[in-house]
Parts: sequence; C-alpha cells; structure tokens
Amino acid sequence: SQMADLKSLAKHMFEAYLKNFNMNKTKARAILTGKANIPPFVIHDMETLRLAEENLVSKQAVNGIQNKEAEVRIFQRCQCTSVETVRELTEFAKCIPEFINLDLNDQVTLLKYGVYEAMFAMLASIMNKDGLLVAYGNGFMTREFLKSLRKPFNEIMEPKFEFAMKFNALELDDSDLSLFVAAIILSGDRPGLVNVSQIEQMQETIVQALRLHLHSNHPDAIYLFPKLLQKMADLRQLVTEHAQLVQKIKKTEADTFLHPLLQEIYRDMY
Amino acid sequence: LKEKHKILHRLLQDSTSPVDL
Repeated sequence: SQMADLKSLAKHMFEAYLKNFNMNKTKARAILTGKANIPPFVIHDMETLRLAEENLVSKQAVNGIQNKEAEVRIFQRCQCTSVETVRELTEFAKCIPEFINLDLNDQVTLLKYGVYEAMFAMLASIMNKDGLLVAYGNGFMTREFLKSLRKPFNEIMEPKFEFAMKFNALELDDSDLSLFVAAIILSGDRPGLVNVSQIEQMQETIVQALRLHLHSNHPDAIYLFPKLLQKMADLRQLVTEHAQLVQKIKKTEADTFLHPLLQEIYRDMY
Repeated sequence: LKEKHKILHRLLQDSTSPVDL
C-alpha cells in the first residue's frame, strides 16, 4: 500500500505540474523538433530582435523599455518571464501535500531559495544546443545571438545552456520533472527554516516517489536517480553564480531595473 | 521573514493577487 501511495503522489504532482505551468517539456519539444503548426520566429540578430518585439511580445509589453538598449530590453523581458514562473511555482508548491500547512515563514524560505533552482531545471526543457524558446514558444532566440551581446549580459545565459545540455541528456519527461521540482522546493537545509524535520520528512516522501517513478519510467537508466541528486547540487551552484551576476548588473548597469519580487528573492540570499 | 518578502507572502496567501510585470 505504501507503493500505491507513492504512485498516487507521483500522479498528483504530475497533474499539478501540467495544470500550473504554461509551458512544459512536451509542448516545448514539439515546437523545437518542428512538429508545431507554426514554427517559432528565430531571433538571431538586432533586426530580428526588433521584429520579434514588434510582433511577438505586445501582450507582455514592459513599460518604458522601448528606447533602452537591446541588452537591457532582453534583461527586462527575462525578468517578466521569471516573475511569471515564480507565480506558477508558488501555485505548484501549494499543491505539494502538507506544504500549505507548514509555518508561513518556512513556506517563504522554501520558495525564496527554491524557485531559481527549479526555474533553471525547467529552463532546460525549452533549450537545445542552439538556443531557447521565448514569448510562450512563439520565438526562438539563438545561443550565438545571446553570446554576441555586450558584457556582462552575454554571461547570463551561457552557463544555463551548459547545464541544460547535460541535464537534457538524462531525458527526463514532465512526470519526472514534476517530482524533481517538488524535491528541490522541499530542501530541509535552506537557511533559517524553523521546522526542519517536518520538511525533511516531506522531501523524503517526494524523493521516494521520484525513485519509484524513475524505476518504472526509465527501467534501463539504473544510475538516473543518483545522477539527479547530483543535479540538485549543480543547480545550487548555478543559482549562486547567477545571483552574483545579477548583483553585479544591478551595481554597474544604471539603466536596469530589478523587479520587486526578484529583489525580495535575491536580497540576503547567499 | 514574511515582512521582508511581502510579494512572495502575498502570492502564497492569495493566488489571484496581481504582480505587475
């Protein structure tokens, strides 16, 4: 009966994942492999960036950035997507059994430290070696274009591509990712947690469900579970470096603005 | 901690709460 409970938990988290995230790996892979009805518009230089801004992103227009330099405009739009994903992750976290019964301060702490790790894990779903989907899958921005931006903006995405290529080699699907993301959120060693043992117990249950699910979903990948645990450590490093870069941009780039929600998350993070 | 994370706190309490982009 314990195995049935874990299977039912995996199903529940998968449903919560599909319900709360606008984009998922199945949708993204269909677009990236040319199976979508309309192929994404490719952004590979300043001209195609302008065209995309005029035609693709009117719904997510950001006030006052039209006349700023391209690097700043891209940075601001990345923030919009991040804010939206934090909102989706918060709703997803609330679907984890017992999460909403945790001390409210602990809920805040788990999200503060977990959202960027979860976000970079899910970002891999919309990436391939040549670029990533933008504007809800309607655009594809090339990796080379991002590398061609001026410093320090050209340093933002490359580490995420490097992580994504290794992560995507594990060939996880959305059902695996739903449990992986839940396990990231329920990390009992985040600074300042009050009820550590309660969170550790919750994570243990999710991790058991993940191990069982991987066993049936990837019967031939015998080292997948330990590899995924290692990825959790890699994601922490990736977020630490990202947070340092954002602080640097905030200090040196007078024209950039950090969204209040992201400011809250980055403040006193590491 | 809640005081320092007002928007996160609001998102946790109320899913319909708007977050301006």
